[in-house]
Amino acid sequence: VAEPRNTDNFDFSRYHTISEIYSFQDMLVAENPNLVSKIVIGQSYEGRPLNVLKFSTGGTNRPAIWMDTGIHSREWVTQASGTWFAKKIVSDYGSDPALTAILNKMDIFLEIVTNPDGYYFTHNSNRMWRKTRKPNPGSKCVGVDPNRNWDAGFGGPGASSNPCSETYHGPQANSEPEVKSIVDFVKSHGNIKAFISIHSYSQMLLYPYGYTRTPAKDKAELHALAKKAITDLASLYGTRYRYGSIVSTIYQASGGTIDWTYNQGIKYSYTFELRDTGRYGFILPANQIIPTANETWLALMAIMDHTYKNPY
Amino acid sequence: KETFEGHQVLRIVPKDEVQLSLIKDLEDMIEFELDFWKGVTEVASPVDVRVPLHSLQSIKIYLETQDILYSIMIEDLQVMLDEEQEEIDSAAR
Repeated sequence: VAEPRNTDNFDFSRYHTISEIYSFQDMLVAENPNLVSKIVIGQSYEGRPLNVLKFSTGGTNRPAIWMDTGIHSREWVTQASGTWFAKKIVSDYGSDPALTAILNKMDIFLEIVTNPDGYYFTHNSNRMWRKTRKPNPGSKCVGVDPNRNWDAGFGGPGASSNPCSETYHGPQANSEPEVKSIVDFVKSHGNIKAFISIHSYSQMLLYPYGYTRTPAKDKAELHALAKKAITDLASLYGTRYRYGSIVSTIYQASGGTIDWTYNQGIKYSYTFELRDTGRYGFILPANQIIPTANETWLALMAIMDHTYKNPY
Repeated sequence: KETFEGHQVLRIVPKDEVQLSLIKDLEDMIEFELDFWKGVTEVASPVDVRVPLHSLQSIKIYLETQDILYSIMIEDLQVMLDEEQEEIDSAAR
């Protein structure tokens, strides 16, 4: 197989295996030693490294923006978009004034394959796999929904206690190493100002809360920023997004990622649901990867720019 | 490798609260091995669910007898997955 020799000829318009994404990450680091580094924040249940790309122009423990893709492994357009985002950051730094200003003062952390065991499993065993791959003692069913395993309303309505369910919350909060590793990283870093977890599908931009109907104290600002972000997103191809709090826009979901990050004090906590609205679902054709990544980037820039201009 | 011949993804649109709870009841019918791609949210908001071949007839009868509107979003999931895999393989070659 003609492996790409550098990230300039990495084919972003197709889906890649976990080993291709991991070697892309290493190439990007090697090509940009003054901007990109790789941090391994832990290991998955099956022992795969949890790689986080750090984009930094210096400083110490600068205020930071976190993005993750692929926590639900079958949502392939998200890992593919995350790979494209990584290259976009490197390509635009120094040429795009807004991104350059952000990176001159803040760091960006990007975890592309947030659920590596699940992602490997989708390529080799079951394309429909969503959860982690840790066995559940006493059950024939494997895996926990990593977006129900966080310590925010954990185990409440909006998650299942049945290990065979796709929304099984797990035996206790942070039981999944893929989740615990992020929790530990966020706590040890202590200066993350925006946390964006990217899913698919259904074209929505969501903010806390999901486990309670109590409005987030920053609801007004989060709502206005979400509106600005989806307006920027739609400006490219007219892709229409809905937006709002998780519980009011989709359903009650407990133990969710951004509820926990918001409760940690990370005000700009958002979840994206990328394309599509329901023609292909999780089997989004590869020819939609680059358009999806491009339009999503406009929304991400809106959130990052707002975070940069509104320090707290 | 798990395959999905004959699996269909149905798009169900509940028209009122009664139908919403009837669809929600499906979530607990483990024997049908349903995979909700888009969960139950509110009236008129579509619910997408992957239905294995062995459950298709029962689910369609259940929906039709309750007069619940649905359409077929994906006729045969495995056909789409084969196309996706072919694309990955050919691009890699």
